[in-house]
Amino acid sequence: NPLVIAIANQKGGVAKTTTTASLGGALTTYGKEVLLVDLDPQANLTLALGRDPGRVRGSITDVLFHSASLLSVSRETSVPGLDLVPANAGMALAERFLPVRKDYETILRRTITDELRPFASEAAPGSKPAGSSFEKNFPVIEYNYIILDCPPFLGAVTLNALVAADLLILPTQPEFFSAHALRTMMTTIRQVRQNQNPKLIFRVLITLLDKRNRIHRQIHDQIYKTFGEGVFQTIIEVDTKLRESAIEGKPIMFHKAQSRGALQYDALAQEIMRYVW
Amino acid sequence: NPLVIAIANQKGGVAKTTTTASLGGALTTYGKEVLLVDLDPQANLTLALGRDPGRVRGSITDVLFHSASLLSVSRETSVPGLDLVPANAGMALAERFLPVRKDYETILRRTITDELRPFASEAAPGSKPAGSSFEKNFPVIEYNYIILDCPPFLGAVTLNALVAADLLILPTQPEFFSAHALRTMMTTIRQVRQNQNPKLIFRVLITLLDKRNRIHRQIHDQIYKTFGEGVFQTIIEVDTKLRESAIEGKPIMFHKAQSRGALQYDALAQEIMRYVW
Ligand SMILES: Nc1ncnc2c1ncn2[C@@H]1O[C@H](COP(=O)(O)OP(=O)(O)OP(=O)(O)O)[C@@H](O)[C@H]1O
Ligand SMILES: Nc1ncnc2c1ncn2[C@@H]1O[C@H](COP(=O)(O)OP(=O)(O)OP(=O)(O)O)[C@@H](O)[C@H]1O
Ligand SMILES: [Mg+2]
Ligand SMILES: [Mg+2]
Repeated sequence: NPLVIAIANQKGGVAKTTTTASLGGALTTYGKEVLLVDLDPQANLTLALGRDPGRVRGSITDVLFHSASLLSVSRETSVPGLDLVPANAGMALAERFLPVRKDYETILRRTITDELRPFASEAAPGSKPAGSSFEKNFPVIEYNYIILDCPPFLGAVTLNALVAADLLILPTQPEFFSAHALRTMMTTIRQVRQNQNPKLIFRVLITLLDKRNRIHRQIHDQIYKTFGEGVFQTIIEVDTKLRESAIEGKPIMFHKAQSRGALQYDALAQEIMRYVW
Repeated sequence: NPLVIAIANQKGGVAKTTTTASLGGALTTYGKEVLLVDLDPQANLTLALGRDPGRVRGSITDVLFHSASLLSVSRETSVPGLDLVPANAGMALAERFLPVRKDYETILRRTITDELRPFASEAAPGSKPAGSSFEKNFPVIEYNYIILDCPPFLGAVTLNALVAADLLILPTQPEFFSAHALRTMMTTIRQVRQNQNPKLIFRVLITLLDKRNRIHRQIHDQIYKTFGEGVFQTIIEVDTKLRESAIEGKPIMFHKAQSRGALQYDALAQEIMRYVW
């Protein structure tokens, strides 16, 4: 069964997209099959993998609004083992029109379960009889990881991702507004656990750290003191090679494999693979 | 008549809030009366001025949803001449519930016109008879500038700000995703000019520039080449004193007046005051 990872934070510019592309890339170097899903109307993840959001035919909008399957809109990227469900500007309407649908917050989870976790849906009580749906449900590709890149807004789209996820990664820049956003995210996690997804686990990931900066060091220490186990051991420091890789349209390890960014996201991938979620 | 300035960009983390607080502070040092409005559920502008969003009684939500007046929810800050309409987490519901109201995109403009521009509304055809509303409309405080801090999302709230604004400032980090976001913003500006606000003027403001970084210098040059007059002469460089001022709850010139950040935002204020919009 694939592990579903949501990368979310209401705070803007904390490296949600950079983490999704980099972690996805790192996991494929260990032979894992990874599906990345762009849930942001900015479509930065689509850009970061070398695609033009303006020329995308099928996208996540078709999955959320027109019951298209994930597999029908997913595309291969330049990286073997790394597929992408792209986004386009149409996602901006999702915040307004998604909430009118019944059970709108579980659309993504149901799609993933139906398509990519056939065995899980059979185990669930009251599920479809094994015989009839087995052929339809059998996934073409067995993904090990599905990673969801969220917009900087706690609305219907991000809620869908939190309900679908096994693990929530909270990229956090060691700065005042970003650290404050963790408070709101904790409230949201509590609500999602109570209402739709009791098993949701979260981990804070410190990103864009500049070790020379006093405020960064202070807030880094505060976050570890407050969250303890809830923070990844791995820290992502500022590395301009990560900016370059976005322009190149490739995950960092396929742009500069020995850069600090590539090595740190590789360490993150190892930390995630080691842990049994 | 107050000049209404919207500070918006779909891209997250490009210094929208930092620009709102810093520009507002700089304008008061020239004796201007300034009203800042926090339109973001993150309520970072409220935090940046030393207030706790969790303990705010009246907020922008009351104005948008319960026809409260701006003046009834505005509060003085620690800076003379700088008032704030705070936000709180309730703003997160605005994207979902604002669009059901008739003419939802003009709520903010109508509130500002009724309350803070009494003379303008008399000039408009078919407006209320001068006598009856003159007493009610006469503003308590004559603001010179109203500055609107927007969330990193192009929805109903940011649309309200663009419809109400005379000038739109687009803070832009000289990086790939941020530069790409300008394309979307231009489309939105065209639509707003065609539908609701033909006189809307925009200016790009380069923020968080690191002169030592090659990509930053390249993208800075590209933005000037593409937008020419549409970019402010003033550039805001990275300055950690701006991070400190957010923690202190004061605009930068009231935290470290001789810092690079304070001087650059002062230059921006001068550039805005010189220009006749
Ligand atoms: N470790 C890093 N070192 C240097 N630059 C980085 C690093 N991580 C991300 N960046 C850059 O910082 C900017 C913000 O990162 P990114 O766009 O991934 O954040 P985000 O949280 O996805 O933003 P948004 O809230 O707009 O979706 C980008 O220009 C990105 O290239
Ligand atoms: N010139 C600067 N130098 C150093 N740090 C800065 C500068 N401008 C902003 N910052 C810091 O960068 C981060 C992003 O800025 P800010 O929060 O103002 O952006 P924003 O566009 O309002 O973000 P959001 O999209 O989440 O609303 C903040 O931590 C802020 O303190
Ligand atoms: Mg992003
Ligand atoms: Mg902000």
